[in-house]
Amino acid sequence: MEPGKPGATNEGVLANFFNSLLSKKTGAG
Amino acid sequence: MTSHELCESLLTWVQTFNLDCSPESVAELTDGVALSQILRQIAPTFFNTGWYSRIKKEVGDNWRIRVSNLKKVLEGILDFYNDVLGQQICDFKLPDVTKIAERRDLDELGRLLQLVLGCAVNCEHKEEYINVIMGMEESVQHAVMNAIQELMSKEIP
Repeated sequence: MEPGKPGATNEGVLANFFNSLLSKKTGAG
Repeated sequence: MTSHELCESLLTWVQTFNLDCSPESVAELTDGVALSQILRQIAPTFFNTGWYSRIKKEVGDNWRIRVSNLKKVLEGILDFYNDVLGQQICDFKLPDVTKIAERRDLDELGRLLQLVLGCAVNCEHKEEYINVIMGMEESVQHAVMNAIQELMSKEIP
């Protein structure tokens, strides 16, 4: 991730969040 | 994030579904028909033909039918959370469907869309829906993430 490049940070935050959602256990999964 | 921004972002998400009539505006979501079709795609066993047949498709300008449809959608969502996901949503102000139907209230519609989103990202085939979201524009992903985070903070198993 390049410093001073907010897009990269944003992408990282989004990817982390949605990946954690994918691995989250739910009642259905 | 304003309710207008939330609704617009979630409208973009809604448009990723294959619907009989894809909504072009937030107002078109207020009759409950598109939302019922989304729920049917998310969990066809739970939102089965019997449930779907109770949703009136020809709504027109009749706000009473809109209320009736939206009540069934909301009840279905809450039952799905309880019965299938094994979760209860506490401290989340449930949407007032009458306000959505009567005056297309965006605060209320935003909360209803949030609940539909919650069904999608927790359902059996959630990978399919989450991957679609991850392919969307970054600003939409942010709005979706915020909406899910708020909802998750109110869930108790």
